Amino acid sequence: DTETVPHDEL
Amino acid sequence: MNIFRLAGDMTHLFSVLVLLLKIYATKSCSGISLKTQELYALVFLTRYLDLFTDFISVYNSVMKVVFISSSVAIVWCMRYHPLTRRTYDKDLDTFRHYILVGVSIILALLFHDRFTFREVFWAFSIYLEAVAILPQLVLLQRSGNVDNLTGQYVFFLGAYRAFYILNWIYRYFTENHYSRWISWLAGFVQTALYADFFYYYFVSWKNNAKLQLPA
Repeated sequence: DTETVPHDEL
Repeated sequence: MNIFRLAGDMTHLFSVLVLLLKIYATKSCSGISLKTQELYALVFLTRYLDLFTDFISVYNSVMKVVFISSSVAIVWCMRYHPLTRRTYDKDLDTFRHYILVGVSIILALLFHDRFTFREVFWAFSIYLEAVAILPQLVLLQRSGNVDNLTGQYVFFLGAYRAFYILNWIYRYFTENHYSRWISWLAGFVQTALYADFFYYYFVSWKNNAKLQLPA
């Protein structure tokens, strides 16, 4: 699901 | 990484460099809001908590270190450096920015992706960044004449998030189930807050006149 995506943006 | 996000990061980096140049070249931080700088330092410190835990890429880690160290250095300069601290418009920079911090904390506790330490702090940093420019915009309106470097600093700081909006649109259409509505909403508010500044900045550029914000 989308929530486990790490924050890859600054 | 896509061209919009790279353009956004480079524009953001450029705005920091312009601010450092302004302070270093003019040996003055007049026209700069210490409160906005403090809010930005808080934004980076709470957003990049994963600096030592999640490694995304060298670029990502280097940029995080650059943003954290430059924002902390500018706050230190404006608060404690014997020369520059005297040029700070203390009596004009009166925005009650702790209210912005309080509202962002409440929003982060209410609206976040997951109720974890990292995610609540991340959402806090996103909400806070959306409003962090307010003390600076108020100061510009009060201080009347805006020197070129300060105007360019604010312009590029506003432009970077506009590039990020293009990046989010691009990612929405190219990556399946990419949804970051917290970033999208906050990013839209953040960019909208610059709207009138962008207008007066464009007018001053078109007429080749000094940037004047109406009081």
